[in-house]
This record gives sequence, C-alpha cells and structure tokens, in this order.
Amino acid sequence: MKRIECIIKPFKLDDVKGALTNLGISGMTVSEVRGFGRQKGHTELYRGAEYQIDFIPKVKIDLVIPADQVDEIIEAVQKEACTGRIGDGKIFVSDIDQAMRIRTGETGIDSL
Amino acid sequence: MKRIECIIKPFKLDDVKGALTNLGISGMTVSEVRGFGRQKGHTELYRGAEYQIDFIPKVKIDLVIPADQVDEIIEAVQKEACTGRIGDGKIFVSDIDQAMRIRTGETGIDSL
Amino acid sequence: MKRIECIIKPFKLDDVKGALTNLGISGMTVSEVRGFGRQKGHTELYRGAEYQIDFIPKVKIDLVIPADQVDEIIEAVQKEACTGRIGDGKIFVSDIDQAMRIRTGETGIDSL
Amino acid sequence: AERLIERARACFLGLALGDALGATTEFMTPVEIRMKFKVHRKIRGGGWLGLKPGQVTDDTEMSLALARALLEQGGWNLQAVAEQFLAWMRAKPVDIGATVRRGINRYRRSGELQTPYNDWDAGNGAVMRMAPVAIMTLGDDEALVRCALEQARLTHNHPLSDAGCLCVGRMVQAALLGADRFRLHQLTRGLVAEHPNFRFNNYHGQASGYVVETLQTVFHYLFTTGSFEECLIGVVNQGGDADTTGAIAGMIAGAFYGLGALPRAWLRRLDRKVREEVEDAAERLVRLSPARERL
Ligand SMILES: Nc1ncnc2c1ncn2[C@@H]1O[C@H](COP(=O)(O)OP(=O)(O)O)[C@@H](O)[C@H]1O
Ligand SMILES: Nc1ncnc2c1ncn2[C@@H]1O[C@H](COP(=O)(O)OP(=O)(O)O)[C@@H](O)[C@H]1O
Ligand SMILES: Nc1ncnc2c1ncn2[C@@H]1O[C@H](COP(=O)(O)OP(=O)(O)O)[C@@H](O)[C@H]1O
Ligand SMILES: [Mg+2]
Ligand SMILES: [Mg+2]
Repeated sequence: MKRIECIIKPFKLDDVKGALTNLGISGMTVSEVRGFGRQKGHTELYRGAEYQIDFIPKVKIDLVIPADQVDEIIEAVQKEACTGRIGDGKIFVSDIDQAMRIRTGETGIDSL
Repeated sequence: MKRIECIIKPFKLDDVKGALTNLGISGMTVSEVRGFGRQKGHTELYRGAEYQIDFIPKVKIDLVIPADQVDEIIEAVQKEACTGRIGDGKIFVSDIDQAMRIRTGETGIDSL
Repeated sequence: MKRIECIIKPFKLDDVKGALTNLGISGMTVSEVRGFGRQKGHTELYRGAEYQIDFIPKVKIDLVIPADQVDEIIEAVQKEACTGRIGDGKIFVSDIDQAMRIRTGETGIDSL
Repeated sequence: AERLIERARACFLGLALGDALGATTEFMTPVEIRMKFKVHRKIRGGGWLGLKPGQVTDDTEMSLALARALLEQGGWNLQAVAEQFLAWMRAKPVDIGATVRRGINRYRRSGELQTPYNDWDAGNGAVMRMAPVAIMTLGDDEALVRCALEQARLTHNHPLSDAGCLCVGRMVQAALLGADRFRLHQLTRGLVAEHPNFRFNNYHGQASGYVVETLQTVFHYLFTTGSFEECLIGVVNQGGDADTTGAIAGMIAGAFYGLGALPRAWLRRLDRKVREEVEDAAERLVRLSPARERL
C-alpha cells in the first residue's frame, strides 16, 4: 500500500475530492496546514500595521491506496489541483507497511 | 522504528491515550483532522439552507515506537477505539529511518 | 528523497525556519499539533475548578528534501529548536518514494 | 542501637526532603533561581511539575516502591522490585525519566530483569534509589554490591552509573555506622581513582542528570558545608537536576548528620503519608539487615 499526501490550495478541495471519488476512492483524511515556499504571503492589515503573512493556508489530503493505483491517482490530483500559478502545491508518495480498519479489525487492502 | 498513525473518533482520545500509557508509551503527537469515508456527515442548517457536512471531525494520533511493539500497540488501540459503528477509523503503520530527541541529541530508540 | 518531520515548541518556529532558509530550503509545510510526553501540561481554571491540561501545543514542520541533505538539516534544526528543557520535541526521518510539483508536473528532486 | 534506627530514618527522610526541596528548582539555572527566590530555602512546591508544597517526585516514590518490595518479601528479591516499579509506573506518577520508563517497559514486555548496556544510561536514575538498598544490606558489603547492581541494571546499565551506586551506597552505610568526614571523603577518592571523570575538586557548577555532574554537585556541597540544611540549600540552588541532586545529598547528609539536624520546618511540610511511610520503612529495613545483630 502507498500513502499519497497532497498539499493543495484550499479552494481546490472539492474538485480534487470529486475527481478522487470518481476513481472509486473510498476515503481520505484532510487537515489544514500552512505552507511556506516560493509563493509569497500577501500583506495583511492587522491593528493598523501591514504584516507579511509568510505562511499560506493550504489543505493536506492524506490517502492510503493500493500500490497499483498510485499513477492514476497522482495524475488525477495534479490535473484537478493545478492552476498554473505558484503555490499549487505538492504530491508526496510513501510506503505503508500495514493498515487496519478499526471497526472490523480487517487488515491490508481490505481495510481501505 | 515504526510510525503508528491512528485516525479515531474524537471522543475516543482519552480511552486510547489511557490504554497507550498503560503500555508504557512515553509520548505521542495529536492533531485534529477531518475524515471522509463511508460514514456520512450529518446535515447542518447554515444560512437557512441544509448542507451535507461531508467531512467529519476525527483525531489523528501519531506515535513512533520500537518496531517490536507494533503488534501490541495496534491491538490495544483497535480494542479501545472500536465502537462497531461506521467511521471508527484506521491505523496505518510505516517506517521511520531515524529519530532524535531535540533536547538531548539522543537518537534511535533512546530518543522516543 | 527523505521526509523530515520536526515537532517543536511553537515559539521556536521563526528561528528554525530562519536556519532552514539559510541552508537553502525551498519550502516546508507547517501544522499545529498537540503533544503529550514527559512535559506536563499546566493546570487551568475552568468554571471554578482546576484542570490539568495534558496536551501541549506544538508546531510540526514537514519538509521533503534530497537524501544527502538529511544530516545537515537535522543538525541545524536540533541546534535551533533546543532549549534544554523538557518538551523540546522530536525529529523523525522517513522515506519518500515519489514527489511532484502540482503546478508543473515536475517530479523527483526537481519538484522540491 | 536506637541510634542506628534514628540514622536510617534521617537517611530516608533526607532523601525525601532533598527531593521535595529540589523539585522547585529542577531545570532552572542558578541565575534564574537567584532572580526568582534570591535563595531557595523552604519547601514550597511549584517547579516545572507544579507540585504542592511537600510533594515528592520519582526519586522518593521509586525508593519507597523498592523498600515495599523488600519488606513484603522479607529480603532481597529483584523480581518483586521490578513488579513494584511496574505498578508504580502504571499508577501515573507525577514524573518518570525516559531511561527509567524504557527499563520498566522492557521488563513489562520481556520479563527480563536486566537492561542491555547502553551508552546513554549514564544518568542518575539508579543512584537516586540507593537509600533502601544501603539500609537493607548494612553490615554486608558483598550484599550491597550485588543488590546495588541488580536494582541499577533494571533500568541503567553503564559503568559510571554502577560506580556511582556503589560509592553512594558505601557512603550511606559508613555514615549510618558513625563514620567521620575523612572516611566519607576517602570513599569518594576511591571512586575518582577508578573513574577520573568524577573528580570534583574544581567544581564548576554543572548539575545535570548526567551521573558524573550529579555526584560532583553532591560531593562538592557535602564537603564544603557544615550542616544538613546548608548542604541541601547549596545543592538545590545549583539548579539542574535539583530534585535528584537534592535527594542524593539528602540521603548521605541525613545519615551523616542525624535526625536532629533535619530542619523541623521542612519535616512539617513534607507530605504526611510519605513521611510516615518513609520512617516506617527505614526502621523495618534496618531490622531486616545483617546489622540487626547490633540492635
Ligand atoms: N520541500 C517541501 N517539503 C514539504 N512541503 C513543501 C516543500 N516545498 C513546498 N512545500 C509545500 O508546497 C506549497 C507550494 O510550494 P511553492 O514553492 O509556494 O509553490 P510551487 O509548488 O508552485 O513551486 C508550499 O506552500 C508548502 O506547503
Ligand atoms: N483510504 C484512506 N486513507 C486515509 N484515511 C482514510 C481512508 N479511508 C478512510 N479514512 C479515514 O478513516 C475514517 C473512517 O472511514 P469510514 O470509511 O467512514 O469508516 P470505517 O473505517 O468504519 O469503514 C474516515 O473518516 C477517514 O478519516
Ligand atoms: N513516541 C513519540 N511519538 C511521536 N511524538 C512524540 C513521541 N514522544 C514525544 N513526542 C512529541 O515530542 C514532544 C516532547 O516530548 P517530551 O517527552 O515532553 O519531551 P522530551 O522530548 O524533551 O523528552 C511531545 O509533546 C510530543 O509532541
Ligand atoms: Mg524526580
Ligand atoms: Mg530529577
């Protein structure tokens, strides 16, 4: 199994989720993170002074899938999340040794 | 070393933490995430219209442990976090190459 | 490529980010987490009764880098994040199989 | 005879007083302590653990757990000690060190009574438990060596920790039997000869949990002060691992200076249940020891 971690612009969440469910993805876990990269934060007015907001809100999607679905998932996410402007985000793939569905105790691919 | 990542229902946090400390777990890191899966969100009234709340609040426990403790930890978490209802969550196991305790510079299992 | 995950005291974020940018780190992803370990939470007064706050706010920095930069990054983070007092945090290193820049489709080290 | 029981009480109480007093300044630097307290010299709780005044930490609790095992068994039984440590860990103690936790965990999972050698085990977590061991083996050096190393190796397996345990154990026993200051100093010279790291003539104020710094701090103040109170105040105002340097200084100074030298104000503030259990354990351990012949 593989973990696919996608860091994307927050307004892209629904589109990406839509593309993933179309590929039969059964579930995912999402969290709010802040990104720092080439995309510069905008300045914000805060208590009368202008501040550079360095860290930019992003959404992180974590999904664990069978290894043979990786390429198709990456392609779908990239297509959906891309705007062509700096800060679109990243996709990272890493290995998952074991997985379990807490409700049933099922393990391996059946747990996803 | 292995990373054990448990996505569980928020009200289960104390029970799971209790079971883990009984097993001598020295520490863990927790974050709030939102889950999407077979468990359907409830509908909520928002500005006069009903919305399906698709993403459901979950809690993610991240703990890094010696590889030989994996089975015992998974068993304890599953037992404690399970309610038998959809949405109980997942446990994912992956590899950690190196670890360090920032305060002392200790590495490996001694850093946990 | 490797993922370096640093769990640090929140006030150390700017110092650590500064040290990383000095080493030419191009980007990172940050999230707020809560830690549980040897460091004790403080007690808080809530509705007239004292409660032990068990989970302590921490910041998690996630950065993916080329494998040959690992040692230098770990050393810099540890130096900057260390106060010598309990609760300074942890650094975990794990493997990343694939990476992609969503904006351009670039993969591998060029995507970081 | 009665003096022996009194001194044993003073030893174990000294450990608890040092723990409670030092817990306030644990992890602080001497400058921070000066800014906050000028001189920290009363039992006031607080500290990084947020303790109530007179509350003790793992130093005293583990020593009591060890004593409890010996008293239940009527003698040395390493398995019983390991079981008491495990029960203590499960009761959610106010603090537990990383090395100690790993050792108890190893025992819980494998049943093994000895942790493998580890470079990182040169902490003071085994030395801080030496009071009940020294009292119970009083009169038999061979038993002291065997029991000290067995209990140490439950969690700490390192030559510096081993040597520290034996030296502190012997100093406590010598003091209980009425040794003078020169005799105590001679025992430290033996330690320094074997492990020159422990040299403490040029004390620079480092007081961390590294067993070498811990004992340098304890020995420096033990030999440059003239009373129990002065010794402990010097030690805890050095900060660092103050509850443990305080506890170790307290067990030696308590045995050396005797019950009358323990400040009444400190004793009054010590947690009542802890105080009663400590006094009771000290007496019963003496009655279990080879030295009971002299009673
Ligand atoms: N090395 C990295 N490791 C982890 N996350 C990163 C890394 N580099 C960038 N990111 C994440 O990707 C986001 C976009 O990166 P950025 O450099 O701004 O734009 P782009 O990916 O379009 O070149 C950042 O806001 C951050 O969340
Ligand atoms: N493939 C997946 N990758 C990552 N997280 C997942 C995945 N599938 C489910 N989850 C997480 O597990 C939670 C429970 O999943 P769900 O399908 O609702 O119930 P169950 O696990 O009981 O079948 C989701 O809310 C989500 O946080
Ligand atoms: N085994 C672990 N797995 C994951 N995170 C951990 C683990 N142990 C500790 N942590 C994280 O590291 C932080 C610091 O740990 P703590 O034990 O309080 O102090 P120290 O690292 O200084 O010994 C915790 O608040 C938690 O976020
Ligand atoms: Mg202590
Ligand atoms: Mg201590």
